[in-house]
Amino acid sequence: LPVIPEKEKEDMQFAQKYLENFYDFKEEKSSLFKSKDLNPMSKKIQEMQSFFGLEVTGQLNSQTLNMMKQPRCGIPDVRS
Amino acid sequence: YSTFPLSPKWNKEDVTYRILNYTPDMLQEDVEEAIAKAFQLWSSVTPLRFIRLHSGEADIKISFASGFHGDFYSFDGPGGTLAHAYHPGKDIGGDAHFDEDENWTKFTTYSGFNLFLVAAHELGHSLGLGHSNVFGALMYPIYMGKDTRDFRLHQDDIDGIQSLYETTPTKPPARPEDCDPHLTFDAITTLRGEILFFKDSYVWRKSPYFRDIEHDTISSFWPSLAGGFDAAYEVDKRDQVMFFKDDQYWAVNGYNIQPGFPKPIQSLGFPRNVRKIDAAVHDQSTKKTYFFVGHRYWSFNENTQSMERGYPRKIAADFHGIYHTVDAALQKNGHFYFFHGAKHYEVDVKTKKLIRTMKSNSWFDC
Repeated sequence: LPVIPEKEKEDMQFAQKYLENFYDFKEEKSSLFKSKDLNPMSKKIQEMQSFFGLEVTGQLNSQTLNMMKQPRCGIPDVRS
Repeated sequence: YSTFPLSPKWNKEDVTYRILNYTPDMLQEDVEEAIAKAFQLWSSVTPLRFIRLHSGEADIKISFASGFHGDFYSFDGPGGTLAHAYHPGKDIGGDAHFDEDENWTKFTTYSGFNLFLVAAHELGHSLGLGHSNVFGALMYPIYMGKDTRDFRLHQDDIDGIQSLYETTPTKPPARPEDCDPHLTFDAITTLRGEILFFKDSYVWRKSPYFRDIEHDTISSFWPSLAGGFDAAYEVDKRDQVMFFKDDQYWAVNGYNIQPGFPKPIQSLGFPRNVRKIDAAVHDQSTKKTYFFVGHRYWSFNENTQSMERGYPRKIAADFHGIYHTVDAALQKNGHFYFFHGAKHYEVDVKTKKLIRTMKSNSWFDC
């Protein structure tokens, strides 16, 4: 299997933390049954992209990551 | 714009704030100015008034801290999260925390974060606003360094805050006419040779330097003081005027409110059951100040800054002929003037005897 490059792994961890802090993202235990829906992180990325007016892809692209790295207020943008 | 779940807000127009500590990145007066300007942005579009406290419990407490600082949201070192604030409520509610690991600046530079901009955003949260997804709005979550000269709120921020706080401030009562036969006063004091008569948010200024009575609002002299004083008096030796409202008092020197105020009236020696005073007058010759509460009065020694023993006493027992409560009091030309309703009583300072009774508006040559 291809190994995820270290940088990409770091970015994913950073994005996960960002979504936890500001988009009420909670990592769910993987289900035995495969969900038809998008994975929860992609859904949260979409939500974040939509809030900031970025292209909504659900993918952690450079534009999205760049936005996540901007200095910001610590209050969540979206709450449950 | 957005608001917090259940739209919490301050259910009053006078909101207090206190700066608990300072960042070493800036001069203290620059921090104070940035915070005051940030509050001014919001007060300019709402009926809210922000009153700074130097001690005690304030609604909005402002502090700088690094890393873990006693709440659930630790700061993260330079960059990333710059600050956070809590929605209106008790205790931590309304408080604003700034990450001390950032470089705070007075101006917008590449090497730091403009404290005014960040504070204005955080105070939006302290007042009940959540984040806006409108790019360019102050409540947009990302820091955008911009020129802060002549800074104005985005319409989205205005719409947001005005959805929480009525746009039309509660209409102040109209100023009574000078010669209104029913004219009464909340408080009266001398100030540097002039006499100031207070009623609601208005002040009548009678000066030996000009012939006519000048009409002003209290906020035009002291912007952070709300009207509706209970009492006022001048200690001419200290060039100080004291204003009383409910259970607090302020000392002012000219236009400046002195640091450390307001203080609770209990710090003057009043018992806890005294929640407000009706009137106060300072006797320049004895350096004593008389405080009137209901049908009794206290004597305060300005030299020793303590209440005199044997008080409170009945007003009528010492000031013969004064059987009423006192709305406002004044000392001028060797006389005390005690105001009650639309009348006032001229009393000799030494003998404490009633000389004559006049209409309150006689001070305005009516």
